[in-house]
Amino acid sequence: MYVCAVANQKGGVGKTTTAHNLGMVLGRKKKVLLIDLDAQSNLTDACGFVQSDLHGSAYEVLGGSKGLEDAVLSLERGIDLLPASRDLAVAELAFASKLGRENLLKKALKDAAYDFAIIDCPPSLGLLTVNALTAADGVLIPVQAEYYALAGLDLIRETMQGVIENLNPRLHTLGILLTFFDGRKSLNRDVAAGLQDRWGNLVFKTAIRDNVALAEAPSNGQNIFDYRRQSYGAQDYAALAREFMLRVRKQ
Amino acid sequence: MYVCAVANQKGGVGKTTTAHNLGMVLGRKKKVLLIDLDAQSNLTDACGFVQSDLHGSAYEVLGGSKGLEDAVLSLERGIDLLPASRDLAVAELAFASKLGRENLLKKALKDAAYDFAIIDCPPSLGLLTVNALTAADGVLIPVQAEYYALAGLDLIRETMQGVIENLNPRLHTLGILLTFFDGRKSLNRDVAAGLQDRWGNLVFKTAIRDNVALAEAPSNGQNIFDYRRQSYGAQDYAALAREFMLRVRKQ
Ligand SMILES: Nc1ncnc2c1ncn2[C@@H]1O[C@H](COP(=O)(O)OP(=O)(O)OP(=O)(O)O)[C@@H](O)[C@H]1O
Ligand SMILES: Nc1ncnc2c1ncn2[C@@H]1O[C@H](COP(=O)(O)OP(=O)(O)OP(=O)(O)O)[C@@H](O)[C@H]1O
Ligand SMILES: [Mg+2]
Ligand SMILES: [Mg+2]
Repeated sequence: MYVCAVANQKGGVGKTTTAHNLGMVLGRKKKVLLIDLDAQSNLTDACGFVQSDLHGSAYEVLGGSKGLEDAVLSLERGIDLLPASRDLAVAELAFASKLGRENLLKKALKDAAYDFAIIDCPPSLGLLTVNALTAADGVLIPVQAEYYALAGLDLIRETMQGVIENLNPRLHTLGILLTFFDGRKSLNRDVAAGLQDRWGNLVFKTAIRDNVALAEAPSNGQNIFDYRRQSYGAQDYAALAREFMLRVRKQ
Repeated sequence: MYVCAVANQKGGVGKTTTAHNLGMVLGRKKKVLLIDLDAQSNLTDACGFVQSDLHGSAYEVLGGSKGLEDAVLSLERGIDLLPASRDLAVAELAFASKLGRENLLKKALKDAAYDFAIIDCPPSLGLLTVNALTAADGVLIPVQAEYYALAGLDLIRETMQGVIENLNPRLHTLGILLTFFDGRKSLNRDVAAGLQDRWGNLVFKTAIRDNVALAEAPSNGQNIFDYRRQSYGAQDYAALAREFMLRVRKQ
């Protein structure tokens, strides 16, 4: 199973939108587990679930009081979701004194029988994101090409370095994904050029363009392919999935 | 001193852009303290500071090892900044067992002699945001008129309720601020209408329009008024400041 953490402490850069739509494309041919690690439960919502559908969440699974199989919800043909709950908001303190508190997710995934696990992280570098980085093979970092992007990337790479040295030596950056990209905006072009200079081949060739269909799809309870198959959003996430598969195979 | 927390656990909704530009307008006639409570330090960056300029940060002030006056940096005519540092990323755990751990900011602001303190919160409902809500008179909640907005508002209001009952009975919502508003997008219009129905007068009449100048200003190290005084972004934040003052006087 290849475990991919979708992470960036900067808010609103498209982590959830990426985890959701990339997961749906991969799920066409592979067995995929989506994991919502954010107390906001945006991914859980986007997948069409409400709190009353849940019989367990990532909180109980990390805490060890429920097994993965008992908490996952089935979305469709080969795609499961480990949903979030509001309890995750207190996970940092609740699990602070647990032995191996950064290893809880990795332990929970030990016997999981999927081809891919895609983890949607909250916008923070706290215990939940560290659990994702400790369980992961690779990290996909969505980045909005605006002012705070470069400093934000340095910060998450610094955290990854700490995880590599202390918890998970095999962790690597699978790729940096430009999101909300609008080629007509000089700000986007300039920041993207800066990212390319600095990070070179780590940057995916695919950029996800600014496309309102991506923001509308969840209000329809749909992923982008069911909502508007011909949109730029659908094209871009399909292209990302192909590039993702190539990079995973190279690992 | 009126203390205003700019808060919303949803990422990328314009908290930092609002704290920065609202603070600059208020600072023309009043003494303002800007507080960066986010380990990402976006507000500190936007104000033109780098880590080597710091002689203390919100981390030491909350921790009690430095006084407010020793850590603040002067921006200009009557505007000070209490900068953030990366240490804030571990504040939740570091301060977990401190007596009155939610009261640290309120204590630090006890003798502060400003007209306004504007607190930029990180995208989370953890200990730092709870400190802001405990120290605050009012909360300004920026909201992007997209799918996750309504559920996100319920979540922060729920947290505020807990703070009101247990820590700070005088806390109120000063207002809900629509950000990134684009009247041509039906998604924005529909969600804004839903917010208006649900929250009525709490929603500011002023909406901050989607305006690339707001995203470009920090890359120039400037606030929106110095960067592009005639832009929609500058007009909207000036209008917000007027409405903010009216609401504060009514309290
Ligand atoms: N390429 C895009 N074009 C247009 N809208 C988008 C795009 N990607 C995401 N969105 C919308 O932008 C908003 C933020 O995206 P999203 O919630 O996926 O970011 P996030 O990084 O998960 O945020 P958070 O940090 O709060 O978890 C959402 O309303 C989403 O529907
Ligand atoms: N009205 C606007 N129009 C266009 N761009 C904007 C607007 N407001 C903010 N931005 C830009 O959008 C991005 C996100 O805004 P900002 O960083 O202020 O949000 P935030 O809520 O503080 O994010 P975080 O949750 O990460 O703290 C920034 O690059 C900012 O410059
Ligand atoms: Mg998200
Ligand atoms: Mg911010």
